[in-house]
Amino acid sequence: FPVVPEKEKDMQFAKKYLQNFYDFKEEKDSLFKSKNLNHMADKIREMQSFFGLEVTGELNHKTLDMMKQPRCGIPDIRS
Amino acid sequence: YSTFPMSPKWKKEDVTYRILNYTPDMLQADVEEAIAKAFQLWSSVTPLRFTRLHSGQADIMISFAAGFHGDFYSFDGPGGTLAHAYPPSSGIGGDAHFDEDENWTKFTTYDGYNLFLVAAHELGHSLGLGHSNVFGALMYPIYTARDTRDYRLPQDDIDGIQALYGPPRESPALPTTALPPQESTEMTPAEAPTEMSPREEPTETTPSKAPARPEDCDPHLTFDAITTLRGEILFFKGSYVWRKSPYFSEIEHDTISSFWPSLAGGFDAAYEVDKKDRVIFFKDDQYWAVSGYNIEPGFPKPIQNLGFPTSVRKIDAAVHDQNTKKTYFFVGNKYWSFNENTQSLERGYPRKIAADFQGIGHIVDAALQKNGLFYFFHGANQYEVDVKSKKLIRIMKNNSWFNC
Repeated sequence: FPVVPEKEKDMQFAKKYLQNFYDFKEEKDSLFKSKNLNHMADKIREMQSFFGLEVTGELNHKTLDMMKQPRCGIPDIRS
Repeated sequence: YSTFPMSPKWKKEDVTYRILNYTPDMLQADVEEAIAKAFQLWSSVTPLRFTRLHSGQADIMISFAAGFHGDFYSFDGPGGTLAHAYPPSSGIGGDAHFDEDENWTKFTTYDGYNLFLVAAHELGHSLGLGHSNVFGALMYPIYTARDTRDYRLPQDDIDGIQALYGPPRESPALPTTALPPQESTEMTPAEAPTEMSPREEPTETTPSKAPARPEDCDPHLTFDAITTLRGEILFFKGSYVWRKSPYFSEIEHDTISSFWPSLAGGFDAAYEVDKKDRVIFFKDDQYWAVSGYNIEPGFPKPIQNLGFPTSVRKIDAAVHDQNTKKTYFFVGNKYWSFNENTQSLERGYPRKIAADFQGIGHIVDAALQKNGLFYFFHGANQYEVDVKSKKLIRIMKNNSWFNC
């Protein structure tokens, strides 16, 4: 199979993290990919704010490191 | 802190829990101790009381599982998600699941997750707390290894849980409605004396033949001395020993001579220094040290060797605090503190028992430390005390340890 580039792998990991803990719902049938990316950026901001990180909406190293910490399986934010 | 939407909480103060299975990473006794200690964190700051069930449906069912385990939130292998728990409600509500793919430990090393810390967090969810974004709070979502020996609940968590259940009751937390007898040997308020009264001399007759061993569940059962020994608890009366082991549910009945043939019965006090694998027995003005079945050479010794004045002719009770490494000796209505490291009595003693152990009046027949709490036995009752918060938690019959 083609090797998934690191960036893409991190993006997948982050997406799953935000789904699990920040109620991120990806709109599968959305025609506008950018809409999902904006929605995901909002959720990244929410997570950065919860952990007191700089709120950028970007999946930077610090944010990714925080996502990889061992943790409890209960969401931080829930609908 | 946060709670779940609609702030679900238990609508009662007596909450039950059951450990459904164990992780192979730890001794069962260590798992039970970690869970019990985790519950104590929450009961010490609320009116809640937790009773462990060994069968049937409990409010909080605790289990270890890997991957998919029957709910919609499968675990993810080592790392990542360590555990999860459900807010209070019926069915799966309150239940706590721990990922068996993690390495569970009772220590705070870095190659495993401390079960007490994770359990304390998850039980916060079982009681209705959500996550906190205060770094250092117990309910912070990310696992942070820390020293658990003298772990105190951070203020944010106390604020959160008391927002749901309020602070602990002033008086000893006695059940407002007695649990069915098989579930609890706690006394109803009518029975429970509020304080220890001066020693009621047991009206024991001097039988012509050796006294028979009292029944385990005799409500008037009193003890001469109690000690832990390598994870077990030994209860002494006359020449008899009741042996409670975390490995067997039944209470074993022995005699002192079956363990230490050269020791006569009728101990006054006993305590274990776990780090030295050493138990000290007191009888009148002498004491013995044993390690397992072996009596150390050179014993018995006079108790004045420990620094007691000659006015002290016997010790009523003794208990070693595994956290502070101090041993408390109880004589009449006073007590001494003994530093096991320096092997000397501490300055500023003796002090009045009642001054430092809330709700404990005069004579202490026997004393025990288990799961961080102290148990002071007097007559047919025992007084459970949290020495850190100096709080009398509850009063029970002596034989609550015997599954009565």
